[in-house]
Amino acid sequence: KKAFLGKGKFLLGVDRNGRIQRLSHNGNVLDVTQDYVWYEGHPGNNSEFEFRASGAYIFRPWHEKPHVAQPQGNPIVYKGPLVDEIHMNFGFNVSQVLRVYKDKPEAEIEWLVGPIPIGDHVGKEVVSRFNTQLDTKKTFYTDSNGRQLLKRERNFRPTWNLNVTEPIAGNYYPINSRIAMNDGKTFVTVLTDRSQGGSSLKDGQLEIMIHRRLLYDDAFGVGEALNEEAFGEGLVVRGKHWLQVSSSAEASAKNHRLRAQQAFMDAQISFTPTSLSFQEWK
Amino acid sequence: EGDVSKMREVVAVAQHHDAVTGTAKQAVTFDYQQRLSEGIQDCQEVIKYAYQNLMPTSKSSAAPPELIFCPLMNTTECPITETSTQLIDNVYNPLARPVSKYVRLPVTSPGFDVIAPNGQKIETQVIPIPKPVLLIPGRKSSATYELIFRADLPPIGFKSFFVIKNASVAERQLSKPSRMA
Repeated sequence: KKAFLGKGKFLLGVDRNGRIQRLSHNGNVLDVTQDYVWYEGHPGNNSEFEFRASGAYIFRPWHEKPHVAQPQGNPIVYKGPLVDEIHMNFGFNVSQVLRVYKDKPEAEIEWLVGPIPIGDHVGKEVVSRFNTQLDTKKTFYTDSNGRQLLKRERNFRPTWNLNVTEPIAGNYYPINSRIAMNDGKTFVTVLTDRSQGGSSLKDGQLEIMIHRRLLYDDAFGVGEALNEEAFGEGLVVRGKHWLQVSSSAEASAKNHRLRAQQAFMDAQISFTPTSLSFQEWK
Repeated sequence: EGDVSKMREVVAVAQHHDAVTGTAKQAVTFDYQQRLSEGIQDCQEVIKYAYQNLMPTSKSSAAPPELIFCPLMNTTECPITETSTQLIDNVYNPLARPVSKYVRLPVTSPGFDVIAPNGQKIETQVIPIPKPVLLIPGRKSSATYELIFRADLPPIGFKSFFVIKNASVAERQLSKPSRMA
């Protein structure tokens, strides 16, 4: 009962590792866990159509089962009048801040990944994954075209017979601002702060790719491996996801549409130095 | 002179599929970044003029007040908030409805008052910056804390918050760490 974040209508329960365990919004309770996993990028041999490497153009995991980044150390909790947050680290150069702002109907997850280690000469693709028990019947939603949420069905295309040869990559879709799922009673949405890729590879599960570092060109024309560096190391990326839960399609739409607008057209901050007192300045 | 045309042209260039999806060669990506950065800088000039028309001039100078942006906020880095004992934080809401934004400013220590335009001190909280952020390669910042406050903003409008050092509130506004286990 003590291990929760938030004060208002949105509460977030966490386990002893500081990870999400349960959330409650307006009395709707959802058991949900979140972890970071990574796929090994296929090294390929770049023959036409077969064994092409995972790279800038294509996502192609070598194995279907990803590795899990394990929690490390003891999470630190900060609580205060405006925000509660937990700082935690995972293996594999992944860390996150899980936070709930007062009066905001969502959990904010600020992730930081990198530099992705490649000492084992294996390219890696890191994913944030949310797990629930919702019976979503193979269905999820992404806003690939940036306008509306489009229905996606696992291992299925509405206009042709799909032969699934790559169960992971074949079910990934672009995300511009959000990915969502529901079981008709509980509506779960994860919003992103940038375009990413994602899927629902099991019922009740959502995953979003957040960083990639790959060692081979995929032979689609770019001529380079997706192995960006800065300061002599792989890139470090930092961003946010917002996790929302609602009990109706209408409430869900209201929450995620307003949040997506605010993420896309966020308030702009600038500063003015002054030696005036407040009264003089006013 | 500030002009939004540069940004308009750059965004047009960056609608090439290589820029949208990240499939450009690295050198081309650097070029996209440089063009976008220049476009953003020109747009900031436009915003400066708008603010300067609305802001008071200082006693000692007839020149309009300076306006500073912090493009490295994504690494929790902002030279002016890290070195100033008082400043004005302008927060502009581009949406056509009121929004509440939790502003997070990088600072080197706790102990700041934040005064809203109506003269009321507003609630603040200070939290240490996570260690992995401090260790981001290339980060050049002495900030180790974030000052947090809530800005309730009007539609398509801005509010300016007066931020001033007050060491006497440091103890009260700093959130104490506790360990999960």
